[in-house]
Amino acid sequence: VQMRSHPRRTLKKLSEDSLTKQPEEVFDVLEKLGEGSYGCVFKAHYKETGEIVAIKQVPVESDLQEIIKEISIMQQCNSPHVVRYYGSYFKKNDLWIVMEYCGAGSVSDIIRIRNKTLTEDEIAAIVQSTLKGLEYLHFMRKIHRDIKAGNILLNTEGHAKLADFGVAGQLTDTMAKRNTVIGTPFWMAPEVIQEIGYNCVADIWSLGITAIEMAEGKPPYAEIHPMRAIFMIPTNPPPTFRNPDLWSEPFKDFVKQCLVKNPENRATATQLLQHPFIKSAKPNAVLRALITDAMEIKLKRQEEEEQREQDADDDDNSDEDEVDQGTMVRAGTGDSGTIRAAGSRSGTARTMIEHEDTGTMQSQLGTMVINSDDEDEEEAGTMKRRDETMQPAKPSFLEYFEQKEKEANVQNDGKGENNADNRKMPPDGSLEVVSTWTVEELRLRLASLDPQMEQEIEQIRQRYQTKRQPILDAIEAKKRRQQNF
Amino acid sequence: LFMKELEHIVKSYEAYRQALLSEVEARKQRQQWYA
Repeated sequence: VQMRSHPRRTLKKLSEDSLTKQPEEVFDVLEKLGEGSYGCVFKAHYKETGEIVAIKQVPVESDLQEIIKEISIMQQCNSPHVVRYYGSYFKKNDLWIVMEYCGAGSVSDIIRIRNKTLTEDEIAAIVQSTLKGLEYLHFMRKIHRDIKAGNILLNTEGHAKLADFGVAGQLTDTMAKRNTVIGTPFWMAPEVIQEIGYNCVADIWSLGITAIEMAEGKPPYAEIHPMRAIFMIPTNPPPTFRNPDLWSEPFKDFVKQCLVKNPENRATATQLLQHPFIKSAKPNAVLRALITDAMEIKLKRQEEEEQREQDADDDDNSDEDEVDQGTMVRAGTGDSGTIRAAGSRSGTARTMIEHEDTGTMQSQLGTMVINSDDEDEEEAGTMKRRDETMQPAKPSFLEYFEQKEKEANVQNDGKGENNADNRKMPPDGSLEVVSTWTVEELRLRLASLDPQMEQEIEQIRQRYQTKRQPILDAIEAKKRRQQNF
Repeated sequence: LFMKELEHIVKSYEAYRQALLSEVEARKQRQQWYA
């Protein structure tokens, strides 16, 4: 793994010539980097300059609305702390979006690959760059709305950059506060959840949660059902570290400043850049070891994978899960503060237990968009859209619900009256009926409660989707324009 | 409106869950008392 120690030549935009050609004439697609929320991301070689870029390939039948919003926001940004956009192509059924390549991947990828949380020095360096990105974005009157470790990318020089603007929003002077519920539940600010209107400092709350995520490997409430967490975030006092003794006072105070429930009293990005924790942050070089380590592990895994593929052509286990369920070590503290998967061996003091179902919930839980704020497209004149048959992407938290529902159905299958459908919640105000049931009946009803709730939630989601679709279709019909970028 | 309905569902289920849990606890205590 080679680290860059000097700034590389920065590509600003693809040349006119490049944009008129077919994308495969312009780029050599090298390898798949991963799967984003709306398609696959590939590493590619830009033939004209020899630079490496990232290309996101999005199927046109998917929900393009978010991806077009992302392009528009990236197009308007010009900051070393925001992932750059170079151009787009339509190729058969895919939209190719060419962006800046960040060789070290996302912060959450790095944590997962190394199975280690970050040290305070590493966190300070990343948060400092992130704050600079947020300061710029907020100055441009834009809100990211989905700040989390998964959306902070690192290049090989250790510069952190904001990415994934799929849910970002633009504030206008007449609309100083938005009221759309958007983001990823565990990272969402209380005012966003409460729909009382929010502004740029909603990103600061998410940054505070992200700092905890980087330190502890997961955000607060990650072990709680996301729908319940949504109601706990506005109700409970601001979350804190699971074990505050492990962290320095400046770091704890920084997180405290981010996690102020009243947005009016919450610090801005500019103010937080002056916080002692950030002011004393070490240069980006502090991230070198972390990045080298992550890239070496990645490379090793790739080589092993290639070797395995060569060795075992008829092996059925070739698509095994990449996510290691093993021990996650708190950085720099030996075996103290170990996060382990439930059921594994570890009796160390200060051990944090990561339950298996928590991991599933977190990994499956994507960004959540509830109210569609279509005014965004009205404001962004450069946005174009062409498909007529698009279906709104189903939020992954609903897939989680459906999966749980399926599991519950399998468990209840063949048990006749034990089926969750036969144990509906009594109508409002008649909870006294519980005293007439047997203990066994009470237990069965408790067990079937979550699947039932999830089923009801899915029903109302579908009902509202049916109501919204004709309105969305009408808006789309108005917006359909040419498809050049 | 969607969020309001959602909140209503979650709150109703929370109340229901609490009622069930309290009843299970009450039965347990009663059992202990009988024992």
